Amino acid sequence: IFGGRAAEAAQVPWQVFLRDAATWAGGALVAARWVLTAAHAVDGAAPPAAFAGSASARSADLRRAQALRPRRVFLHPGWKAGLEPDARRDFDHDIALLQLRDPVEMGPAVGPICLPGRSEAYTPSAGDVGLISGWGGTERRERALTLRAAVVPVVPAQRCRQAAAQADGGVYAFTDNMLCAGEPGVDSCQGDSGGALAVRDPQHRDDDNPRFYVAGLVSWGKKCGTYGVYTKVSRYLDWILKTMQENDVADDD
Amino acid sequence: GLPMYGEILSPNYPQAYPNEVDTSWHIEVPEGFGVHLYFTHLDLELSENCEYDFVQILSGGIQEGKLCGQRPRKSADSPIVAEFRVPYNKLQVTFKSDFSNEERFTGFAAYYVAVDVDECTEFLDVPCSHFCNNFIGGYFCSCPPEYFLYDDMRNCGVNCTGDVFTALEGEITSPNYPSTYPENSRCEYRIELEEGFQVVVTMRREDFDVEPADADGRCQDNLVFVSRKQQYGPYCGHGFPGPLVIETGSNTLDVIFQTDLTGESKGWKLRYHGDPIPCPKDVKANSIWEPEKAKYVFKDVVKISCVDGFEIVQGSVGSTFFYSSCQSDGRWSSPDLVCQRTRDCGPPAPLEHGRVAEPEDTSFGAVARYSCVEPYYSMEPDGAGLYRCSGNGSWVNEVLGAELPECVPVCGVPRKPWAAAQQR
Repeated sequence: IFGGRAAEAAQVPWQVFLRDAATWAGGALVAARWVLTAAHAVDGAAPPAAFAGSASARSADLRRAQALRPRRVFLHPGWKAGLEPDARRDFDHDIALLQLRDPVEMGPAVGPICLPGRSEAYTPSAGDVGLISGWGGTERRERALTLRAAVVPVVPAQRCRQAAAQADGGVYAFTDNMLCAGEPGVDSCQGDSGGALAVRDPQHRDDDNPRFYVAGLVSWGKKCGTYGVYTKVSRYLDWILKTMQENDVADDD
Repeated sequence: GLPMYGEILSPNYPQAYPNEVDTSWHIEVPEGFGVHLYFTHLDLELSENCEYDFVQILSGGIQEGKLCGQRPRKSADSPIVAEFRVPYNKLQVTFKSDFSNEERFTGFAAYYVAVDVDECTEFLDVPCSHFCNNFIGGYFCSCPPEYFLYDDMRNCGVNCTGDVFTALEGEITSPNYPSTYPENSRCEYRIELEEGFQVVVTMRREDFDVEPADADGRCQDNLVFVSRKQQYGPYCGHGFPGPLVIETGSNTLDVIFQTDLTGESKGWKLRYHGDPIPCPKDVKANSIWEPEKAKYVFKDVVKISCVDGFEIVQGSVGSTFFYSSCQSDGRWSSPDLVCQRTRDCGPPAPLEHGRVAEPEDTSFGAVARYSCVEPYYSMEPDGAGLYRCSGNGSWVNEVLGAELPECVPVCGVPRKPWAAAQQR
């Protein structure tokens, strides 16, 4: 996270840390057995280890966190899987669901983020702000060991198209399934992938206890600290609900 | 084969009897006869109380006589010097002499014959209850008109047994009432009504006159009622001593009147009628009887329903009502069935990510409240946490029925606010 500061788990209780040899990413807990993340973060041979309720990414601290046993990864059918990460230029449909073997025990540091509603109000537009968080790169480090978070504004898609074009001659595709957010110096970065762009629920009026929904997922960007591209979750609500409904199992196999 | 007569002579008679004689003769004649024993000659040593030599006559262990010395003839025209008559058919004669007789004594000669006994007069015990008739070698009893001789051939009574009364009402009297009842009789009457009716006996005090109790309080003549359930009496005396109305609770009643040999009383008269046998109005707790009546009698049927929360358990099956009928014996069918609390709902099932305030009492009407682990979980549907123990033994919610609510994670609400997350 660029332009952010240290966060506590209770401030972003939906934040899930995905970690294995090839993965250092985030995810958003959306139900007791389901974690929403970026497809490119879990597009590997096996689901990565997952942790909830810890602001620290240190191994010693993770041992005290709630370990989530992945059961299965559901990549969005539109996601072009299996490409070499360095060669990928198409991040369309960068969304996946990680199914857990056991339900997550909710508490002060662990809790799901809401899914977006069906109305247009749940597709953020320029001027809205969102909270991003993760253990990705910062201005000073390639990876953060303590969770960091920042507030980013949603900006017109053109900003990201321009940024992409300037960086790589327009080979990156920016689609309607993506959100553009950030501002100079405030952005997500490598290692934050899959984490939520959390936006206040426009239909929840309790200012003392604001409610957040997952508007976007950290997806890609060319240069950290400019603008970042986020998967527009509202476009995938049906797929998310259908996948969870069809595959929800109560018993551990 | 028993002799009707015989002779008894002392040893060596008519020569002198020896010293130290001890001889006995056992005389036995046929039953129904007595023995006439007479001596025609007697010549024994004389001693005070016949201590030395004597002839002794015993009957049934009792000494009839003891003779010694010489006896003269009792009259000129008879050879008899001594004689004995016993009304029994057995007699023992014993002769004894001591060790020294200084003179010569010739002993005795005696004869016996079987003689008829008048059993009707010669014994202290009266052999017949009414008339006694003697004949040679025996006797027989006979009875007045309308009496008959019992199998013991000694006692007479009247034949007053066997009447069965089946009409729903009627009157019964002792024989000859209001004239004196016969002695030495046993009269057994039976009142036998249709099932479901009980015999009710009504007696007026003045209609009862039976020989009063003896000094020991025993009613020698007495009237007894015996139903299937209990016995009433024995009653005796002037004026009926029992309850004037007896509800027997039974459709049959035996009326037994017994008299002894003595007494002259006029007897008794009773009335009876049949009354439908009532069943007790025994409404048990937590039940409702339909129809409700002041009195239930034979063939009445009631529906017994349990109030809410109670049930009747028959085997492993529970129901909320049953039918019971008043039976002919005055008892309800299925008397053991009672309304008991419905089976306990038991502890409420646990709720994942929730709690339940478990009541101490988990029977019908008890309340269990579920809640979710707040603020991390909320209940769905909202506010569906109240469950009541229902009559069928399960916890029931007004909305969900027997299903449990769900505790679902509360989404999107951080427990600590992100202060920076304010729209600028």
